[in-house]
Amino acid sequence: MNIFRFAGDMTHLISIVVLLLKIYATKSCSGISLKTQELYVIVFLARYLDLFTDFISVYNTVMKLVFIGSSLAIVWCMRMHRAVKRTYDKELDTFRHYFLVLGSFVLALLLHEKFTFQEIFWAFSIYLEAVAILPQLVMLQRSGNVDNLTGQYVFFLGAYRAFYILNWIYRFFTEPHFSRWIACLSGLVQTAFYADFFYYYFISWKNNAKLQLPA
Amino acid sequence: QSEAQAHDEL
Repeated sequence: MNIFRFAGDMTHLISIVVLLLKIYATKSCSGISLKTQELYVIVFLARYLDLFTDFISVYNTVMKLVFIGSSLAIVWCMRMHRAVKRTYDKELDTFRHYFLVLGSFVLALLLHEKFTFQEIFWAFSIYLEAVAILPQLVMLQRSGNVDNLTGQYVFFLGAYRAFYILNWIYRFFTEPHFSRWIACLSGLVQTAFYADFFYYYFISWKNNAKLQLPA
Repeated sequence: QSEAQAHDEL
């Protein structure tokens, strides 16, 4: 594992901690898209079907369990916790995420490395992760005002994707048989979605102002 | 590269 991959995993972890912190500390999930969070649950469950069949490392196994567990905990809080669910901005979170699930699954049936149960679900999870942030980004755009922790959450998620791209570039030059076009192309698409957000994030950071997205 | 290692990322 190289430093970029590790930095990517850590920023991913930090993003989840920031989100949990926001929900637990403020007992509020305002500005957070439940649809994006539900998509992440599906992403992790579909991708980590290999938890019991392929062992890579203790690190990988622990991280997989953490990602599955934390994403389930977040959705549980937003749906079941009495105080938290009252703060959910349902009317701003109207993205039709079922189409993303359906589209990703059809794409996985067409484009995959091997026509096996696990490989189809792996490709599905990669495609779905690429678009899973869209309901959240649309929600941020709609509300315009982004609170601090929500902004940090999306920032760390984007940083995670950027580090993964550096990781692939590094692996491409250091490993003799590195080719994984499904993950890399989807990763590029996914990172591109963050470009707009990053632009406004850095402007607000530079001006030391509150993050605001144009309507 | 073995199959298991093909998905060594998270």
